[in-house]
Amino acid sequence: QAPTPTKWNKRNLSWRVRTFPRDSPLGRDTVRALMHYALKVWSDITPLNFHEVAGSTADIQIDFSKADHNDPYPFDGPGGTVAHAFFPGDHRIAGDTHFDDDESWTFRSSDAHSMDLFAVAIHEFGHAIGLSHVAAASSIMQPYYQGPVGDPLHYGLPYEDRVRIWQLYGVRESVSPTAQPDTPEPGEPPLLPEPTNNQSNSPPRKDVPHRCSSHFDAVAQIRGEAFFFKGRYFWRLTRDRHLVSLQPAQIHRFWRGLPLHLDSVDAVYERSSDHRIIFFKGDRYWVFKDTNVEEGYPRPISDFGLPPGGVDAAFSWAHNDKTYFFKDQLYWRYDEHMRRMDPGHPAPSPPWRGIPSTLDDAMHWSDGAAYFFRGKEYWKVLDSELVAAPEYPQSTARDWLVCKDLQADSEATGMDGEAGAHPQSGQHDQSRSEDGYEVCSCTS
Amino acid sequence: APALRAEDLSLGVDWLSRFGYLPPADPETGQLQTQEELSKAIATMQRFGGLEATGILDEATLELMKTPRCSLPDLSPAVRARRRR
Repeated sequence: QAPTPTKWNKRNLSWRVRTFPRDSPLGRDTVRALMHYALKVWSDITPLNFHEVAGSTADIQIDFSKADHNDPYPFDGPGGTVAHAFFPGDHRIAGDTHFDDDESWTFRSSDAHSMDLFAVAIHEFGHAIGLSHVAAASSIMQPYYQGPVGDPLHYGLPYEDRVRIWQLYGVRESVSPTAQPDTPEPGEPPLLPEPTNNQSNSPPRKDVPHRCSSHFDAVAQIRGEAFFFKGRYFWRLTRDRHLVSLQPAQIHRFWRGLPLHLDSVDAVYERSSDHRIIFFKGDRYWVFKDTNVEEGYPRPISDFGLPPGGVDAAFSWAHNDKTYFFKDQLYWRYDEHMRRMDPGHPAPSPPWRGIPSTLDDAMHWSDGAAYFFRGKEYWKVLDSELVAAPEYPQSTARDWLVCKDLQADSEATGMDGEAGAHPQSGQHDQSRSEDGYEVCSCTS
Repeated sequence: APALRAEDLSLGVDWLSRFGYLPPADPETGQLQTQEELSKAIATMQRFGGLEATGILDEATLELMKTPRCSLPDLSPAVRARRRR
């Protein structure tokens, strides 16, 4: 057995798919989803946290390359070597993971000659966080490709792999190393399933909101993606409006630097002038560069010329490159370049007609339209128009958060379950049906 | 055992070097390895791959060498040196 390689000293690792497979039936979103779940296999049981980023400084850069691609491990066409990853360290390529673009990368394929991307990705990410090859046949770190490993949401690492990664990073809080003392059987429940309503070995997350019955504290377009914030959590949608996960992510684990006691945010927007991301809560605001807070924050919102009392909504309108703040029935128009409020503000009613007089939040979207959110509904104002489109308001849960009307209705009245698929009144273990739905979502 | 074909031996030596079972080929002597060293490397590879450790480059071993796999070596130079000591 090779000696234990280096490990990451930090616990928050960023990742990014830099290049995608060229001739693969797998779409980009599917590739990203499979990478997400392959990393999650490791982060579920260790204190490591993985965050997808858009920039070029990701710790784990993922590429699909052919033949010689400027590292010591050239690929060799179909078969042979299929992927590799670099161990942790300070060097530039540490953590980087390369897949042979000449392989037939698939997911859930019945073709015996295809290469299951999820299975290979788990193995390679094991290297990327410090594991070397082992001889144990049941280990995911065995060097030979042994076929698909099953559903990403129900995959549990073999015991020897769990022990080896725990030796490097320790056990994630909420995971009991003795909970599964032996090699899991195929089909065994995932090691760290999402908490169910009535049984879980992880700490209860009673404050986790449900996306289908929530109205949101804040909504923002950040780096082209949509973020829906509620309490201490947020949901994220890709540029093509695919929900990254049905389960919300914790704000503090992604947006690093917000105070841990912060239990919600009031408004969020991406500043057009420098693409910093601004979070508002009460009389204070924070400025983020990517996912890290900048030094010197929080600052008082009076920096913007806003009065005490906070804001309900904030968004940057691409049409005139101005930032709008809303509080109760007043709004302000802010010039980011001049760094001052435009004269005549606050004003009693915003320039858009047909939207509610008070807002939860608003955002500009890549279709050119502005979207205004209030309660469980949203209004769309087409590019450069000043009146909400006639068919609005519509359901935010249905149109953005992958919910069905029936589900939203049933859950609002306390019924559990993914009602659109399997309405079962009184069923408490909702994660099963929801997980099943989630797989469909991420591979579509 | 049936006589090994030259290309199989070549493939085997190349494979064993690539994945850490044999030291990289000496640029001055090419890929010459002693029979004992080669046999030990094959046995280690067989053990690692779940085969019977015969030290002989047989069909099963060649088949395993053709199995799709990760590019990273199974043994690092440090481990190999320790084993030799």
